[in-house]
Amino acid sequence: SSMFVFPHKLILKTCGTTTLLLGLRRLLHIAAEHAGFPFHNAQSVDDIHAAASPYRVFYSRKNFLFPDKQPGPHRSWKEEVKYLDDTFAGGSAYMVGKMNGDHWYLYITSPDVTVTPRTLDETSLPNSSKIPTNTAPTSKGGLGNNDETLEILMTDLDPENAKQFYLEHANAVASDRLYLQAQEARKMAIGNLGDLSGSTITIKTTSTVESFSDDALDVFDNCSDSDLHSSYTPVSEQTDAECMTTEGHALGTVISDACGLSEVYPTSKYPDARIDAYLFSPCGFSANGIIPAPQNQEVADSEKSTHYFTVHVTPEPVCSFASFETNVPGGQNGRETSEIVEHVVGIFKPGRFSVTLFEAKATHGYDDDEIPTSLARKKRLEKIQGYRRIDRIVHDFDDYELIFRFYERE
Amino acid sequence: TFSPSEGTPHLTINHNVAADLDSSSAFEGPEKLLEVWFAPTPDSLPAGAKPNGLKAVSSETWVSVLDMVNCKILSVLEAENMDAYLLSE
Repeated sequence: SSMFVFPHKLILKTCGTTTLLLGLRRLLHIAAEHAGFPFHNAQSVDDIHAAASPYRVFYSRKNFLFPDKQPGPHRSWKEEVKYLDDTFAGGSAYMVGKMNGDHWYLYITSPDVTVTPRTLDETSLPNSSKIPTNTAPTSKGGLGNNDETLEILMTDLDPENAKQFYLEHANAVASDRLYLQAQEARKMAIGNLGDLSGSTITIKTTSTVESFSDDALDVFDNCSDSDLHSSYTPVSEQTDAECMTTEGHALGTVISDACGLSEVYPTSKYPDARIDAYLFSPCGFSANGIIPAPQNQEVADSEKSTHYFTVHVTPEPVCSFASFETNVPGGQNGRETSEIVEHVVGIFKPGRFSVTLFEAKATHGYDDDEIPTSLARKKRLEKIQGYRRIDRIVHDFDDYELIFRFYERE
Repeated sequence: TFSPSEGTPHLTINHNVAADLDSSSAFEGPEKLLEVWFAPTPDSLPAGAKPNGLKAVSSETWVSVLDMVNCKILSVLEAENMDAYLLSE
């Protein structure tokens, strides 16, 4: 699961049997109490019922795979919509895609709807009078100039690719990486010194993976090649002083590199990008990536914001699933959306996947009657190598456009 | 020598949670996604809001929301305009 906190919005994406919507009213209260956002349903912010009025709310999910295992309001879309309708007035709920196949749900409020924040305690609801939401117009016409979100939801992952996200496999990869690093260091040392006897090899490196490796590499001093191949020490077995990270984070970083995730937004194009990844035990993987605005490049003001991507993987064959989500704008000076989709799909090789592209109309910069300049860019998404596009559904909202595509392996 | 720029995000790990996490009994699956916006852009926060908006809220405060959701913080990647929380489950 992941959470992204911006000055003006919060994104919370949670997996499994989490009860995401149960945290919603607490979130609205915190926004009022700790961030100072306006509230209208209480006399004082000290009132625990005080809830900030949102500008806009999105809630979405893939169709339910195991609804009986879900607690709270998450057993059905109907219950989730009821929970949201009880909280916000004027929301709209949609189902996108095949009813009898993979589909996607969306609940959305618009800036000009009324909102009904209710109490934190459902057993003692106060009068739920309609409260106007925060609709203050802005100089930018109400929307960010560059708001688009791409989400890829993948099921039926290729079993061989899914193996990468098991602890056992990750340990082997980490061990092999250390072995190769040590061998490379030896070659360099031999080249420089001609004789290794009695010397100590120290490698100063840059990324989290290699930082993790620094301590472990000391193990390689004066070892034979045969010793090297089995000398990886799990972080969990190191002393506290040696632990610069946790094993889950260290192996998460190893797997990010090994599976190709680190190259989705390569540092050659996104120099300050950074990934925080975690490999769960015995399996499962989560990663967040931050792509800061370039510091020393001439970019438009609309580009000067920090973007994110996030990945979650459940590799077990019975319920294999992976998701990728990003708000890094496609095209411009970075990678095209179609390139991103092909790269991500190549990592997991799913049997089926959906792609949703949610884009503010201000982003693509054309009116409904004009020929969109980004059409060619979008058309590239129609053909993903090795897959047949089954559905393409467009929803035209007031200020957003949603394109849902569904693909199956050929 | 590695010289990160000022824009490079900073990582903080919650060792109390992340070091001994076991997902053996966890049921995973498709996620639920919630976005709550309080303003259209970071530079159009309403009157009364703190200059940093939601970024002014400490991670300790968010824990009370995440407790209700059944998630725990594994680590936080902090950047100038965004904090990225990696969560359990």
